[in-house]
Order: sequence, then structure tokens, then C-alpha cells
Amino acid sequence: MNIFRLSGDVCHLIAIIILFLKIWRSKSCAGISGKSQVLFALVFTTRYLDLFTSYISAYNTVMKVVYLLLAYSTVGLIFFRFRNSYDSESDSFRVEFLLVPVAGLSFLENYAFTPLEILWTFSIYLESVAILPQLFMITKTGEAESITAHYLLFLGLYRALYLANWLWRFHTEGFYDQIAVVSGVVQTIFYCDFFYLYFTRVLRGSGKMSLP
Amino acid sequence: VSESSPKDEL
Repeated sequence: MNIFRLSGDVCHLIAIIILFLKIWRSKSCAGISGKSQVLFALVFTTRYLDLFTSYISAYNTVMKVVYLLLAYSTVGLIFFRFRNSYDSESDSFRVEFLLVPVAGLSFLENYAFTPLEILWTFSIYLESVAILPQLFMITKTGEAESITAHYLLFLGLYRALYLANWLWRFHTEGFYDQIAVVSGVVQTIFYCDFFYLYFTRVLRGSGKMSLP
Repeated sequence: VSESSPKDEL
């Protein structure tokens, strides 16, 4: 555990909590892609199956359980409790275009051809593209509320900090997880355009982030 | 790399 990894995890947690509280307090999930949230719940589910097979640390177990609980609670708020506010019209990204290639790739490129390893690989690949329905929705509607932008900022920070963590681990331990690093770089690239918009519009402008 | 070893990262 190093400072980059710890702050990355904390940013990830903050992002998830920001989104949950935004929906909970406003009693609305307007502007939020339910599809991205379902994909994230699927990411956590397929990655954390090792909760049942291997114990790593109390920190590891607690964080996994918290991520899972928050992910499913958020999905519950969007599709059940506040489903009237769900904008399915704008959330029109075709997730099968992500799921099919990601599933195929996880069978082809993995560390071991076992069910747990393939599901873990699937979760890594899926996480790198899971935010696309949300970014697509923002592009389609042309704007995002600033709180949604803060959520995306913390998710992006989490990715960037994980990259720093991998650089640190490579230099100090010689540790290098190729699948995680390559997917992580791809995932971080998706946030770059958003980072630019965030700093030029949300911070300088008023409440909303409008796209050009 | 950790070949199907326990993954400590989240």
C-alpha cells in the first residue's frame, strides 16, 4: 500500500458517495446514466468474487463490500426508488457493443483460463469502458450538472492515482500487472477530454457544464 | 506478474 493507491481508493469512494448522495438528496437521477451504473455494479460483482476464495486484508475486504453495497444501492435508487426521474430516452448507449467485445477479449487475453480469472479480467476490461454510456449521455443532452461533473472528476482522479500507484510499484517492487495497467491507461484516456471541460467550464463557469 | 494469485488492488 502506498499513498497513490490509498488516495486512489479514497477518490473512488468519494465519487461513488457523491453520486449516491446526489440522487438521494435530490430524489432524482436526472442526467445520470443508469446503464453506466449497472455496468459498474457488474464490474464489482465479477471482480470481487475472490471475497469468497481468498482473504487479503481487513482493508481489502471492507472496501470491496462497501463498493458493492454502494453500487447496488445506486442502481436501486435509479431503477426502483426514483425510476420516474430516470431519463431512459437520453441513456441510449448500446451496452451490448461494450459487453460483447469485452467478454470476448477476456476469454482471449487473460492470466489463466479459469472461471475466476476470466471474470476478473472481464471486470478489468469492462471497467475501462463502463463510463462511456455516461459520457455519451452528457454529449447527447449537451450538459451536466456540476455535481455530476464532480462525480466524474473524482472517478478520473481515482484512475490517474492508480496509474501513479502502478509506476510507484513498478519502481519499488518490480510489480507489473499488464492487463490492469493497459486497461487502466485506456480508461484514463477517456477522462482526459472530460478533465479539460471540467477545468475550463465547471470551475470558471456557473453551475452547469455545457459542451461546445 | 501475479498469475492468478490473490489480487490486493481494488
